[in-house]
Amino acid sequence: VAELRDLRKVYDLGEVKVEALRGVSLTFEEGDYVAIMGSSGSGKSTLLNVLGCLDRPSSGQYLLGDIDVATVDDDTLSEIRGRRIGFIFQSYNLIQQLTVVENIEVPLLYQEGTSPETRERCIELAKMVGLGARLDHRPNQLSGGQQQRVAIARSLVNDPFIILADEATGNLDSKTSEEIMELLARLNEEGKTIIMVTHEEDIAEHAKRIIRMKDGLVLEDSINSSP
Amino acid sequence: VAELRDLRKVYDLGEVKVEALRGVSLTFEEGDYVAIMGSSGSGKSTLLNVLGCLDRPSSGQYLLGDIDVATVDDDTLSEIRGRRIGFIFQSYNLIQQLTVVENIEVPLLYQEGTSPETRERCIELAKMVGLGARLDHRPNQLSGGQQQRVAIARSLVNDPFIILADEATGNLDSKTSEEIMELLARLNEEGKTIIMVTHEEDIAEHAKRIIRMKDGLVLEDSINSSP
Ligand SMILES: Nc1ncnc2c1ncn2[C@@H]1O[C@H](COP(=O)(O)OP(=O)(O)OP(=O)(O)O)[C@@H](O)[C@H]1O
Ligand SMILES: Nc1ncnc2c1ncn2[C@@H]1O[C@H](COP(=O)(O)OP(=O)(O)OP(=O)(O)O)[C@@H](O)[C@H]1O
Ligand SMILES: [Mg+2]
Ligand SMILES: [Mg+2]
Repeated sequence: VAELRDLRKVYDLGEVKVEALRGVSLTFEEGDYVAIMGSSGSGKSTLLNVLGCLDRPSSGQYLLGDIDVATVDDDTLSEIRGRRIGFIFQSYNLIQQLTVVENIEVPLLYQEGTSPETRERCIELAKMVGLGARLDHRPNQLSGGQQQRVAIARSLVNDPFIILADEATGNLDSKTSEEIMELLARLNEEGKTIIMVTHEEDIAEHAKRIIRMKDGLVLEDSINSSP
Repeated sequence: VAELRDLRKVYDLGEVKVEALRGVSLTFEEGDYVAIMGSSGSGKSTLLNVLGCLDRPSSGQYLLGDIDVATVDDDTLSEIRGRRIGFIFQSYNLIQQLTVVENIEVPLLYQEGTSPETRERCIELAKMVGLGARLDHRPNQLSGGQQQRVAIARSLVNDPFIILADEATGNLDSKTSEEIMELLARLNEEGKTIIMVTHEEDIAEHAKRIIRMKDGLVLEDSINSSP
């Protein structure tokens, strides 16, 4: 469902170039459940941003379905992203002026638009992540873990094929983390592809496959023998 | 060194009141090393904000040293905070327009001011958290874990008595987390009081005392028998 071929990403800051990805080749099948681990700065978020069509590679190919993402213009890329991909950002990226429900609705504004039915769906998603009593709160009135859960709910509103999660339980206690992991497991059983970045081994244990990165390269890519 | 007596914090949002702290009484001695755990939304960050003089309680007392924080005006509070407390925020609160070194310097601007010596100190702190190659980067050019490390370095620049850390390793891989935990252990041996919020048992294990919170109350407060 997604294939990266010798992918490279260089951030050019003038006098300094940062090689965030230095030749990554990976294939993801439909229904995969992958954990990506690696040290801070090893390129995990950059990899996820390329997979999520939020950033274009400096060189190499990214085939999503049978589309070579490099050949596609920005509007089409935006369309693909909105329809197929749900993204949980490492820093949530919530909109401060919008409430919990409105934040969850945001991806719909770019796609099908909103309606009483879609608003109901957003409320359901908020309840599913335990925020039923916080629907009208704004991000600065929420705890860190509550904000993270809004980001999780938002990533699901478009019923995406692929869910990209960057440290999605980094601010959640073990019980709430477990609830989120059960949710992801259910979504994977329904056929969704899940690619999550995590630094916690217990979280990675839920995945079927574990990829370890170091300095912009894939160090290891193996089946999880004990999920 | 710090004492909370029947502390309460209510967020009043008009029609809804959120009782974030519902009567917390705790005493912290100099040189304490405390981990605070509890579910998402249980009041941990709110407690830390009150301890860090970033927020005033709705009722109850907070005695810092022998000063009743409620009797003190905002400027004095600001002064106490700047001199004695180092804070690592759950969402870092870095300034986007400033570089790594400039961000670490920020607390000095409110206290002693900056100089070539203080700039050297900030560079040393950046190196200590592994960001020696990123001194002129801005936050949006850093990975999540790198941003977290800038926040950690900044919390130390005023050589504070008390370090308040809110999920300070939430975005760090295990090796980098270990390095930060060793740094905190050294600071504690030097006599600094460390109060850290964490949801990870392995991180809490480094502390000498573990406090567990639930729904705005302290559920448990015990010596860590296996640090
Ligand atoms: N500014 C605010 N206005 C209204 N409610 C707030 C505000 N800040 C926090 N709250 C609420 O107070 C409660 C406690 O929040 P707090 O941030 O202390 O939780 P926490 O234990 O740090 O959670 P987490 O582990 O998710 O970071 C939460 O239910 C939250 O929704
Ligand atoms: N916009 C940018 N400009 C310049 N350098 C960048 C930019 N974004 C990331 N980098 C650099 O690219 C490298 C990889 O960053 P990335 O965010 O992918 O790391 P990561 O593995 O997600 O780290 P973490 O675990 O700390 O979140 C880092 O060294 C970082 O400093
Ligand atoms: Mg990252
Ligand atoms: Mg918190």
